[in-house]
Amino acid sequence: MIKIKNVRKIYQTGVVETHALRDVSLEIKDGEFVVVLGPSGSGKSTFLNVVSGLDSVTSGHIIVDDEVITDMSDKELTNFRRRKLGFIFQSYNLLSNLTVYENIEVGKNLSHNPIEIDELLEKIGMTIEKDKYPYQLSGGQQQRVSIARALAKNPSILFCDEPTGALDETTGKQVLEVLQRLNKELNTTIVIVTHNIAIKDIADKVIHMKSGEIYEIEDNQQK
Amino acid sequence: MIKIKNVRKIYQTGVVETHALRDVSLEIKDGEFVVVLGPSGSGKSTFLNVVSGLDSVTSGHIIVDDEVITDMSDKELTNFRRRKLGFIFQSYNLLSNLTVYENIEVGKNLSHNPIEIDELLEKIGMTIEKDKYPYQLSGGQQQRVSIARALAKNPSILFCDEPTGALDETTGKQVLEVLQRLNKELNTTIVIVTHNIAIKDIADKVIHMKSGEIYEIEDNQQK
Ligand SMILES: Nc1ncnc2c1ncn2[C@@H]1O[C@H](COP(=O)(O)OP(=O)(O)OP(=O)(O)O)[C@@H](O)[C@H]1O
Ligand SMILES: Nc1ncnc2c1ncn2[C@@H]1O[C@H](COP(=O)(O)OP(=O)(O)OP(=O)(O)O)[C@@H](O)[C@H]1O
Ligand SMILES: [Mg+2]
Ligand SMILES: [Mg+2]
Repeated sequence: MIKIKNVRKIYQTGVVETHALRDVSLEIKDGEFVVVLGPSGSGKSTFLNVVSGLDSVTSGHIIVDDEVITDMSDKELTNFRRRKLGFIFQSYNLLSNLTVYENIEVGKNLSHNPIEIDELLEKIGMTIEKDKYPYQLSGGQQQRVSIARALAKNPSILFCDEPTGALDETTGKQVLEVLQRLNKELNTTIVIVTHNIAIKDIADKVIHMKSGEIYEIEDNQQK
Repeated sequence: MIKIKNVRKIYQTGVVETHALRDVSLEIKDGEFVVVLGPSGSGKSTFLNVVSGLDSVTSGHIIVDDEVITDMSDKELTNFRRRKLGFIFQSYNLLSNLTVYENIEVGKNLSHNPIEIDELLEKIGMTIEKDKYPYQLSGGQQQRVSIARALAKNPSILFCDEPTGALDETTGKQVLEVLQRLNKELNTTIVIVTHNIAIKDIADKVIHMKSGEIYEIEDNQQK
């Protein structure tokens, strides 16, 4: 269960004060497949970053699996994320001096219950490229490796920021099917920010954001 | 006019030989709006990079505005690109120590016939953020700045690699309208790699790629 209560996030840059999140409150149940939609700059990545403990809040509380992450120190947050959470970043964040295989292995080594690397390589269609380095991959290939690394960890909650942004329709669909099966078979909670409207059809809950606020929550109740 | 003749691009990585482009031939007329579609890894970015002189070919010839760019030295290529070409990269490539305004100004300063910065800031909806640095922007905002910088230069040929990948549908449409107007009003040649199928409707020519080859060219003849 993720509880978000009255969260505000304000960035100060010189004279400009950006209210990236304005009094956001929400609950996400275990095993839910949640999609976050909204225009560019509406606060989606910021929402994901504070809920997963990657960034601090200006005010408000966030409780994940009964732990108050807004009260944690940096060290406790790092430990918490390592134990429980998986991330697919909007900018991939691959390690440039590790091959495709080794990047995915990093994810696997962080898990008590990992998923086999060769199986994931096949699922993302990159078995042939496994010894390449990130700079030798296409944009979409880098994105797929970043997805496989997060999946290898087999986390209890997976946060994804635009995981299909660089992918064509077919490859994007394949990625979504993998995420859907993870959610159904392993009850992984999935929170996914996306512009891909096809994803909302498979979601339990669709959160619509605009100018730092949640202005609508659609409950699809797939479960 | 861009003439591409029998172009091959082979990457060698250890034992793996990747044929990123296999005997590609094509002509692009002045003022054409060309869209390149294809699955992840099919060679789209590679195609753009060799045609614009950012990368070398393994064999074949590329002639842009009567200049044989496959015969040019690095210095000549840099000069050629600076004079004639504009780029919107798949990974934005903004300068991290320059603000939004300054990043766009870099584009403007490279032109003999630039477009006004404030006008572009308004077109991309980022007037308020003009003094922010790239790390303070959302993914889609960074992409929009990278677009504005290329437009400020007002080049004769504009190469775009997935310019709307990080944008929601509405913002993406706004960007496409700006590109369309540039093409119609200033006769700018536009070559755009994208997964956004909506873009093909506004194209004069749609190039379909698969495994390093052009397997179909649709001629929409908007002109
Ligand atoms: N420097 C490199 N060394 C080795 N292989 C490379 C290199 N750059 C690209 N490739 C390979 O060339 C092929 C085509 O890559 P390219 O980036 O052109 O694809 P793309 O169509 O743009 O894909 P995407 O839609 O995912 O961006 C891929 O298989 C990629 O792994
Ligand atoms: N470090 C920062 N300093 C200042 N402003 C910031 C910072 N990070 C984000 N912002 C601002 O907060 C707002 C929300 O950003 P966020 O990245 O959450 O948007 P987003 O919904 O993910 O957008 P996109 O769809 O373009 O990725 C934007 O206006 C952005 O400029
Ligand atoms: Mg974002
Ligand atoms: Mg590409």
